[in-house]
Amino acid sequence: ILRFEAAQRVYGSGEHAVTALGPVSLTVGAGELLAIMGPSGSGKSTLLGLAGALDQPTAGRVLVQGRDLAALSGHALAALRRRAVGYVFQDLNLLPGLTALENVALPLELDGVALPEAREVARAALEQVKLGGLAARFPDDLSGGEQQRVAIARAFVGPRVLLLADEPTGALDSVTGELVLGQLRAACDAGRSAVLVTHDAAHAAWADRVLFLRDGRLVADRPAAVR
Amino acid sequence: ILRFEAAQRVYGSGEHAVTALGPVSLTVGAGELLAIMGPSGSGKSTLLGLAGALDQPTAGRVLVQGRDLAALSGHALAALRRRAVGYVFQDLNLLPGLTALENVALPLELDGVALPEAREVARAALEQVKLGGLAARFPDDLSGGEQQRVAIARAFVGPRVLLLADEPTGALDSVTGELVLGQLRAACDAGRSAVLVTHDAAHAAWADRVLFLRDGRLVADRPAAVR
Ligand SMILES: Nc1ncnc2c1ncn2[C@@H]1O[C@H](COP(=O)(O)OP(=O)(O)OP(=O)(O)O)[C@@H](O)[C@H]1O
Ligand SMILES: Nc1ncnc2c1ncn2[C@@H]1O[C@H](COP(=O)(O)OP(=O)(O)OP(=O)(O)O)[C@@H](O)[C@H]1O
Ligand SMILES: [Mg+2]
Ligand SMILES: [Mg+2]
Repeated sequence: ILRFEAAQRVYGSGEHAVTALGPVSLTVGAGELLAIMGPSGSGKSTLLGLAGALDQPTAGRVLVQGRDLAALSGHALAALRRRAVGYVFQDLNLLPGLTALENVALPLELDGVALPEAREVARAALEQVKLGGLAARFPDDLSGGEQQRVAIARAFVGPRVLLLADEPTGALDSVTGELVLGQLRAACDAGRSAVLVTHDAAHAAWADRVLFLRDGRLVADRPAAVR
Repeated sequence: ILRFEAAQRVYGSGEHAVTALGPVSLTVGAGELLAIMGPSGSGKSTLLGLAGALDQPTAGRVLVQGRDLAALSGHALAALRRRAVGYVFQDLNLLPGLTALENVALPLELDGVALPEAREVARAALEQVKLGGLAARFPDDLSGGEQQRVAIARAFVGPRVLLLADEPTGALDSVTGELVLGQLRAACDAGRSAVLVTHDAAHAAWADRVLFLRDGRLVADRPAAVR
């Protein structure tokens, strides 16, 4: 589903160049949950940005569903982001002018799903993260953890094959965090693939494999503990 | 330094009323580090907002340095927020048009500290959270955890008597998180007071006391474990 071939990301140039990531090579298969851990600034969000076609590598290749992202048109990339890849961003990226329900329904509507159906699916996704009663709230009227769970619900809706979650439980208490990880695991057991960035070893333990980054480089790749 | 007397916060009214917090009564003495834990949506950020004069209670009283916040003019409240209380917000609130250094220096400059001195103090604060090399970066060019540490540095500068930290380590790896808690502890040992909202029991263990909230109510109040 996802492959990195010596992918690298460098910001700036010359004496100001910052190598945020790489070169990194990795593979994520169908149904696999891959966790990525590492210190602050080690390249985790950068890696997810490349995987999700939100950014391009400075060198090397990133392939999703076997296709090199650099070879896709802007239109094809947008379609991929809209349909195939779900994101939970580190800074959430909820639209403040939309309610929780509308935020979750939006990707479906953008992809042509009729409004009533999009809203129904969105409502079910909010119920799954225990937010059904808050569907009519705007993001500013929700707690930090409630906002995070809206972002999670939005990432899950639709027939996504790849879920990218950047520290999706940072603002959640441990019970709610385990609820979310259980859902991520269930999604993978049902065939989706996911890459989870986390600082929490207990959450990484839900994964099939854990990669460790430091200063943009892979320093370890090991199976997660057997649950 | 901080006292809540049956303080309550209700959003909306009538059938749409949401009791986010309270009634809550509590006291934080000089040099004390108080941790607050609880599930998502239990009222933690709401409590900090009242403590920091960013919001007003619907009922009850909040006193900082013995003064009822409701009795202070807008000017006096602004001065209190600028000088006496440091915040690390859950959504960080960094100004995107300012560099890390400028963000940290800003409260000092607004309070009349001369620019060179403000910048020197800000630089030292960034060094303390291991960000000295990134002082010239804008927030968008920093990782999530680096941004969080800029927010922490900003909260510490100046002669603040009360530090309010809303999940200040959510985006940090464990080593960096412990660094920050160590500094918060050192600030309290030097006489400041702090209220730390955290989901991490290991971080709460740095506190003198831990309060637990659930559905806006205090359900437990116990000494933290001895370190
Ligand atoms: N502006 C608002 N209008 C209505 N309800 C609100 C508003 N802000 C917060 N709430 C509600 O008040 C309750 C407490 O919110 P608060 O942000 O204090 O929770 P929290 O403990 O900080 O949660 P988290 O751990 O998720 O950050 C929640 O149920 C939330 O939905
Ligand atoms: N736009 C940018 N310009 C320059 N440097 C950047 C930019 N974005 C990120 N960086 C740098 O690249 C490195 C990796 O950033 P990245 O956001 O991937 O880290 P991270 O592992 O997600 O960290 P965190 O755990 O703090 O979120 C960091 O050193 C960061 O300062
Ligand atoms: Mg990151
Ligand atoms: Mg909160």
